[in-house]
Amino acid sequence: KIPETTISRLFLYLRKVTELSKLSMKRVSSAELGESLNLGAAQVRKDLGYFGQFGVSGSGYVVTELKEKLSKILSKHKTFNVAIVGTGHLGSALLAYSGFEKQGLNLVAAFDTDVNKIGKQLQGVEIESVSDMKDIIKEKKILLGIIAVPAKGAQDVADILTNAGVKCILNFAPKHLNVPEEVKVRDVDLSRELEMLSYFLGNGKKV
Amino acid sequence: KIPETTISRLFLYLRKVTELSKLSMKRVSSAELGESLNLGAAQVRKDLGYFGQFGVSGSGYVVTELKEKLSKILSKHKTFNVAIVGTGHLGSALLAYSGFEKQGLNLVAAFDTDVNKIGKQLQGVEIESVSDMKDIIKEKKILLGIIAVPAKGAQDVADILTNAGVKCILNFAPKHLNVPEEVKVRDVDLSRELEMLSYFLGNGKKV
Ligand SMILES: NC(=O)c1ccc[n+]([C@@H]2O[C@H](COP(=O)([O-])OP(=O)(O)OC[C@H]3O[C@@H](n4cnc5c(N)ncnc54)[C@H](O)[C@@H]3O)[C@@H](O)[C@H]2O)c1
Ligand SMILES: NC(=O)c1ccc[n+]([C@@H]2O[C@H](COP(=O)([O-])OP(=O)(O)OC[C@H]3O[C@@H](n4cnc5c(N)ncnc54)[C@H](O)[C@@H]3O)[C@@H](O)[C@H]2O)c1
Repeated sequence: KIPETTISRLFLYLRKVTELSKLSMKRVSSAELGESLNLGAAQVRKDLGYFGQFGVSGSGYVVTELKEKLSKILSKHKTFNVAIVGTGHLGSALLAYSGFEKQGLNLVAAFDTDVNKIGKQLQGVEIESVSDMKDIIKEKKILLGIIAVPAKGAQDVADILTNAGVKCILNFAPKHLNVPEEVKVRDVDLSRELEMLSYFLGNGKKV
Repeated sequence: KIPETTISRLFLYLRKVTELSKLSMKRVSSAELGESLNLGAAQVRKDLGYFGQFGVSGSGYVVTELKEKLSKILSKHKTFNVAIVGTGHLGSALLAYSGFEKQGLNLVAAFDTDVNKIGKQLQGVEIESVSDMKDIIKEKKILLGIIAVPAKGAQDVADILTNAGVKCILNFAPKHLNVPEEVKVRDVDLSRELEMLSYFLGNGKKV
């Protein structure tokens, strides 16, 4: 299994080689690739080594080849359909977030239980009823579900999403979700960040 | 220096002893405290050990005493004033978020550069001009600044906040901030979460 820190660094390497290819650089060594990111050459070789043979030792990597290989590994050429569940304060902010498109994630559906919201358009997406969610997720081949509902509704929503076939869940509700083994959940728990900050404010370095 | 993972666990211990004190439990051992959190007794003792002597070995901790000590360490009795900079989609969602109050964080000011927003009220807070930010931060003794502006404005905002005397910054903009050594920055980088998810969607476990 490839460590998540390695995957995160691959995105950094891809950004670097993309810049280099714009500057018409032909080759780059692992030391050069690492230097701008404060990493050693050995770490770069180890990270890339998880994905097979990349460069010829001694003469570095061919920039265009490395860029193409990394783009494939990081699914840069692929797009995936995404649904947001809960269109309140956070859900509507996320619908307006331009960061999804940059990662090839298309927001194609939004769901809510509030009859005053169902049928309305928000950032070009129609809000639909949660009772139709299972059918729409299958129809639109949605693989990623984003949960922006209160904690008490989060597990029910996760159950519908996983039964409908999503592979990943991005969860903003402060609640641990139980999902089948093959579904990946990423929690964004703002309350944990706030706990660290309030600890630091109360015990901060005396300056 | 106390590890952040220890601080995070202290909040979990505090939640547990708070539940126990509601059930009128008098004592709890480190093993009992750890068990419900899947932690060993040694880990619990080590975490609490950073903060001095808590219990009498052999007979566990006094629930009310432990609760009081942890509340003090975690600044649970203190409140801090907070400002939000940027009142667009994300900033206005954060103004509505009930999680701040639970951590003793009072949202007392909001700032923007958009003349159409300045002077309006949002969730009971008046949106003020960024040009008045330095004075208001000093006047209201604001110690935490939240950055919800586009990446290109984030460093300027951080400079004003740190010059005005904030001690912590919660940064939602996808940009690394340079701040003085004694100011603590927590980045919430959604694009990193999305990178991991798109990698997983493209390479997920074949089920
Ligand atoms: N507002 C923020 O900035 C923020 C920040 C971090 C985390 N969160 C978390 O995100 C979640 C949403 O917060 P919010 O501020 O947007 O709340 P909100 O009350 O503004 O919105 C919640 C929305 O979810 C809908 N809903 C409720 N139950 C549902 C269900 N079972 N299925 C589908 N829709 C349902 C509601 O009708 C509403 O539209 C909460 O769990 C909150 O803790 C919010
Ligand atoms: N929308 C989301 O759900 C979301 C999620 C994660 C991260 N972010 C990040 O949060 C930031 C804000 O996103 P948004 O969607 O709210 O954008 P937005 O355009 O809706 O809001 C930005 C607000 O900041 C104000 N602003 C711009 N420059 C400023 C400055 N120098 N000082 C004070 N105010 C300034 C604008 O007038 C506007 O009101 C961005 O960096 C974005 O990448 C947004």
